[in-house]
Amino acid sequence: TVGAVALDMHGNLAAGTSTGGMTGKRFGRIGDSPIIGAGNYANNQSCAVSATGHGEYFIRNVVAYDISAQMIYLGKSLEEAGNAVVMEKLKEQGGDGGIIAVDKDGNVAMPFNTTGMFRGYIKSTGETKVSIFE
Amino acid sequence: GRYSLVIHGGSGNISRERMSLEQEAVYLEKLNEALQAGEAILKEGGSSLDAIVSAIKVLEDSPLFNAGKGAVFNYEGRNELDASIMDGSTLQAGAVAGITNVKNPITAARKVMEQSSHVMLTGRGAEQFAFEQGLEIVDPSYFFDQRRWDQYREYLRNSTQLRGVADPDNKMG
Repeated sequence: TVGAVALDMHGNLAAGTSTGGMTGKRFGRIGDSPIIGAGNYANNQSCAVSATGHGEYFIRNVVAYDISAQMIYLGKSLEEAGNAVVMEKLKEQGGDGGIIAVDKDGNVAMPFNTTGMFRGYIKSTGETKVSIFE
Repeated sequence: GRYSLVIHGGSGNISRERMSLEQEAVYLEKLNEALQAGEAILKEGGSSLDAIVSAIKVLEDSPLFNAGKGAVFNYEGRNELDASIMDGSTLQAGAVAGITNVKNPITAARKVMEQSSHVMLTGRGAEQFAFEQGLEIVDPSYFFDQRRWDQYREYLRNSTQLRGVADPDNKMG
């Protein structure tokens, strides 16, 4: 699975996710990537999120929307909401994976509960980083 | 003039021991290439939608990641691709699932969002829509990658669902 989220100069957020799914999948099995709210979500009021991991857990927990909702309704920061969902809720259920997200102020979050996630970011400040492991 | 772009190429229990420094460098270089592609749009005042599509296409076109070229194989040995996109300013969204012949699935998701009244299209219908929208259609063999094919063969050898019959004792032949 691959994904990207962005905040542009006009203050607009967008999220995209694309995947080949799961090796050996059968019977038309679909994961979270094409499901809005689960593997992909964007709302200018909060954040843009793209997810990767064990899709069934991300669907059941409506992960991408949940992060946005915790920001809007609970006033959490992007980092707090991302960690609450990925590092606590999903981890407790054995839902392996991670998310990337950017909020309306350009803050970035990339929490994951597996041993690695291919990830990177770049900002207008010039700050940039790519990495795989912790 | 503030902008930010974040990308991922998938997560998993990747072990550092099994990845050589050379392999790691190849992955990091492709991630940087995707960031450059997206930033080139943002720094010119372009839209976040254009930026994420540009970055994702770089990753879909690379056999290193499970999307587009280099996607994993399903039980029948075919590539079935899914994608979705969402615009935070309008809350519009588009998605495709189970497609086999659109070169860049993220472009199909965007067409669903912008050129249809639906959110998700699947299978043959989604492929027909993509064709009518003038997207690049490829032979399914375009997505083939030997490394993924070998993983698929390994999966079949190890799968407990041999010949469609569950093998509760996990006997391996």
